[in-house]
Amino acid sequence: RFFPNVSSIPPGFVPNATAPAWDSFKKFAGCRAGENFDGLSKLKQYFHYFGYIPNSPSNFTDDFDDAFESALKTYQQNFNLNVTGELDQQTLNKLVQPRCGNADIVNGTTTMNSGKWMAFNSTSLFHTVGH
Amino acid sequence: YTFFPGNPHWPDSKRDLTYSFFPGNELTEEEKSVFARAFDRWSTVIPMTFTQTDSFTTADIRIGFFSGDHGDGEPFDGVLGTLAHAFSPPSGRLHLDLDENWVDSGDVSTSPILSAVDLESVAVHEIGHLLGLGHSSVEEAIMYPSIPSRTRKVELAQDDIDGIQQLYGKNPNYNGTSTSSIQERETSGADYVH
Repeated sequence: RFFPNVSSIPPGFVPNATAPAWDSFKKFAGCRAGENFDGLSKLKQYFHYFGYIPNSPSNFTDDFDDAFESALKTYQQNFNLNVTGELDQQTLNKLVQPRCGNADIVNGTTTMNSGKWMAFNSTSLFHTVGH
Repeated sequence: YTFFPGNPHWPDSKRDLTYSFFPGNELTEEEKSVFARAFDRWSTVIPMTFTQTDSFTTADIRIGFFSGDHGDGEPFDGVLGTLAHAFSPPSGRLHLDLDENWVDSGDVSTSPILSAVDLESVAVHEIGHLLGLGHSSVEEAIMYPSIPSRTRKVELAQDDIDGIQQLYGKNPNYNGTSTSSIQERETSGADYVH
């Protein structure tokens, strides 16, 4: 599927109609913690693939659990989204975008924004003195 | 910018790298030239060169288009989704999803194909991985993980340049200004907005 030049593509040309990967995630709009949503395990697998859920159980459940919420917040932080912990429209729009297959978080150490946040919170960058 | 764990990078003895294309893909010269331009964007800012070779097995960097499960444990997923992946130094493996609708040249934003993906944009990003960069949260950066379809982003941002120069130092010929002159020269006639 190589197109040597955009101008060479005839108007109205439609390649083999295949639903883009991750399009099904759009149905999760409005999902909130503590609830169960059919197919949410696919989104957990997505987060696991890109390093946001480090431990892989044999089967992900469809529960919007704490691990998923934590992964979602880290993702929102990394992509400069509002950190709501909810599957809001802005987050879903980003999740379904095509992307590089390399993980954002590798072995918990390569972490984009969230790593800076963790460093900020876990090291003694600031010292306080009581007066 | 970020690095892979342990900051892997090409050793000092490897500053002139070779790259080759998987013969089974039978890429045209025009398709190969997209990668030459992508490599140029990085070699402009760091003291490294990239030269194409016909010997796929001995090349430092091996580029191939593959579909679905292609044997490295990271299967591709068809149209859109994951577009490509690359391994950290000194692996040199760059894999792209054969099922994408890759556009080699022209203004991809005007493509009638909604799932069209600009090949050079993805190539520049993946080369960043081959050189040792991880993903960045800076949205303007090449190393930002996602790119919408029908979007062209090929110019290194300051975040990319800072990261790669931390690994390899600065190209003595690099004057510290934007690399946009490359893009303007190579896309003359196109109407890109940055």
